[in-house]
Amino acid sequence: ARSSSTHEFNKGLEWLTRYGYLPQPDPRAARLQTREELASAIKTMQRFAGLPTTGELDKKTLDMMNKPRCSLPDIIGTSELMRRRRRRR
Amino acid sequence: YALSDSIWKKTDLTWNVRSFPRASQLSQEHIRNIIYYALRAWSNASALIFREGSSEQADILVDFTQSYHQDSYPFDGPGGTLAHAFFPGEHPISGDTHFDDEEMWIYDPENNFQGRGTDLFAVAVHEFGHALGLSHSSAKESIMIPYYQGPVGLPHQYQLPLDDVMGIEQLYGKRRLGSHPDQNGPQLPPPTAPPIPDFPPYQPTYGPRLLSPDRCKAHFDAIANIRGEVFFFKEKHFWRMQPARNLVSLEPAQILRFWNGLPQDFKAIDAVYERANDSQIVFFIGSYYWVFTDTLVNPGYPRPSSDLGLPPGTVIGAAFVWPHNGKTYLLEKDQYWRYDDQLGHVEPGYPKPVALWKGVPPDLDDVTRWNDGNTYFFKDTQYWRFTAGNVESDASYPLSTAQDWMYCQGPHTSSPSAPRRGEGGMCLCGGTS
Repeated sequence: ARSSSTHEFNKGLEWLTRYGYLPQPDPRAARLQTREELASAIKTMQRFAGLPTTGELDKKTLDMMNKPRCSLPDIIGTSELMRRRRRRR
Repeated sequence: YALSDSIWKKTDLTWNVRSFPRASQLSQEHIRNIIYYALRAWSNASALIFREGSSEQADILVDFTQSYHQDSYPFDGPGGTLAHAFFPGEHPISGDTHFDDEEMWIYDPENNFQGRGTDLFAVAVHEFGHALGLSHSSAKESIMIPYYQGPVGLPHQYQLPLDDVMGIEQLYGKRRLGSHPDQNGPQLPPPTAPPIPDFPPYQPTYGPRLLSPDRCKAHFDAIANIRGEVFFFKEKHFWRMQPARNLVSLEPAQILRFWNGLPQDFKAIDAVYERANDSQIVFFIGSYYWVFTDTLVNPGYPRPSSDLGLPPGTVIGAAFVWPHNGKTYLLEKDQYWRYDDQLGHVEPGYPKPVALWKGVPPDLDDVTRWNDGNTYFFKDTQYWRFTAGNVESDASYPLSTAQDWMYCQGPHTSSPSAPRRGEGGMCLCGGTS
């Protein structure tokens, strides 16, 4: 059971990074995510997806992460070709 | 709605479908028709006008592609990511829209095929939103929500949700009075014709994954030491052994998902080696060869093996660099050539009989070096070791490839299902642990 939840956690981290909720790893420096930073990223993702904002990788969140989707990030940072500034009306 | 910081500086844009799905039941006409209507959704709600243009010159190039496709955003096979598009701009790729060719693209306006495919029209409308400068929206009713929500109805009747209309209007203004994008549209598909042909019968073309071969049966097609790791190729898969002698995974990877540029329909790789002079990687299949820089094939390949100075039609079955002298050897059945990587040509006086290496049979599967400085010859289920520059195999060989390289329990067993302790006390772990 532990192996399965670790796998899901790692997949969740990878997903949050891929879609812009967590910063890309910096190849020049080892970096450890804080628990608060992770919970905040999960909450942002949950708000964006219209889920309850628990800040945890719960079943609804993991199910949403498994849904087919567009491969552009939701929060785009400094990606060269796809960068954008997020503006809200 | 959410805007990117990119916008087209013109409102008259061209589009072209540069490549079509390889296995979809949708015809090319049908695809173009769907793309036309997906763009029309945006032109109906703004001052934009779209015309079908010629390939390469078009502002929005549509491609159906898979895996790594040279834009740093590889697709991931069926499910997961479906498509992406590049925001407007001056870069050649700006506006281009890519669909994962490994999805089951269908036309399903009435959602009759629930879960058995992805409606191309719904995804295309979303992606063109990006190509025009919109980002993902968190509004559930927006077409720009990042998650696939299923079909959105008939293309010729489709109207953008208000959120998206306001977004596109902010970028390009309202639709001009008197301008009707239909009249400025392409000749094909005719907008007045019945919108979309009937969807053909459902016939799945992709299984969940390719059936992978059993590593414990050995009989590898090709084996090569590349950058210190040994790759074992069999049919359309490969296993990868790291310098610490652990397999990256007991499950093989698909060759075409890692090595980009080999033909899709190849049956097996005959030989592979890493060139000593420039570390480029050479693949032999039949009487042709491909040269790779890392995992990407170089332009101009394949070339016939005769370009290397070999007799026309030569099928190289084994290739390796002999660490004793740094020379490259190319083997075909019971004969071999010595090849000069610097000159790009075989040396004079060849072929010679493979019998130079004593103790091994002809028609080897492949030969490679290991990081211990020794060279290993493989055939069927067995391997032979040649220490340093010896041309006679070490005593007590051949041994079992499956046992010693693939960590299988016996010479003729199937893959072990449970983790076990490997050679030299190394722990072998199953898939996810």
